[in-house]
Amino acid sequence: MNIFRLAGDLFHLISIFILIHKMTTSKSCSGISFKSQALYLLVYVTRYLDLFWTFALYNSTMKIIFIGSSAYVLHLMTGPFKPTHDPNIDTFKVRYLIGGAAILALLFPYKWTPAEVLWTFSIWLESVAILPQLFMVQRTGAAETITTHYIFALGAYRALYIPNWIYRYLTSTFWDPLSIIAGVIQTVLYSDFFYIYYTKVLQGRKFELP
Amino acid sequence: EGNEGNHDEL
Repeated sequence: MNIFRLAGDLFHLISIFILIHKMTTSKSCSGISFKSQALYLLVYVTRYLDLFWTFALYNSTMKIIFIGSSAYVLHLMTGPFKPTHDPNIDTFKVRYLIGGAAILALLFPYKWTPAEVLWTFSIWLESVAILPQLFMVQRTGAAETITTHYIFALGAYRALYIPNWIYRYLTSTFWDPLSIIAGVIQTVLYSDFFYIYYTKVLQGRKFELP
Repeated sequence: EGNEGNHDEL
């Protein structure tokens, strides 16, 4: 554990808190992509299968929080707040993301065991799971400020993992190329968003695309 | 050398 990893995980927790806070206070999930949220649940369930055979207090607790909160968000979106979700603007074709992640997982896992292939699948899928959400923001041309805070916190989490990986490599030669490549791709996908978030939202203006 | 399934991150 190092400060970058800890900060990254905290941003991940903050993003989930912001998302649930936004939904429960506004009683609405407008502006949130159901498809991205469904992909995240798929990511957590396929990555954290090792909950059944590995226990570490910090990691296991976080894993349960991520799976549980993700399932809760989907419950809110399909149950109480379903009328506020507009499927007509949530039209990204996720089958290509799932298919691409599945192909990469089958071709290049660390080991060809079901758990390792699913772990690799989750790493690749996470790297692109935000795309339906970013696509939705792009289609509508604007986003509520709280939604932009959510996307920022979620992006900051994986961005902070990059110095964490550098630190771990330098201090213990820990080296996880799959996570690193996918994590860098994930961060790059957020980069446009980060730029607009920085130049607009942080200066008190609304998040609107040029 | 890879991480070889030693997944101690989230």
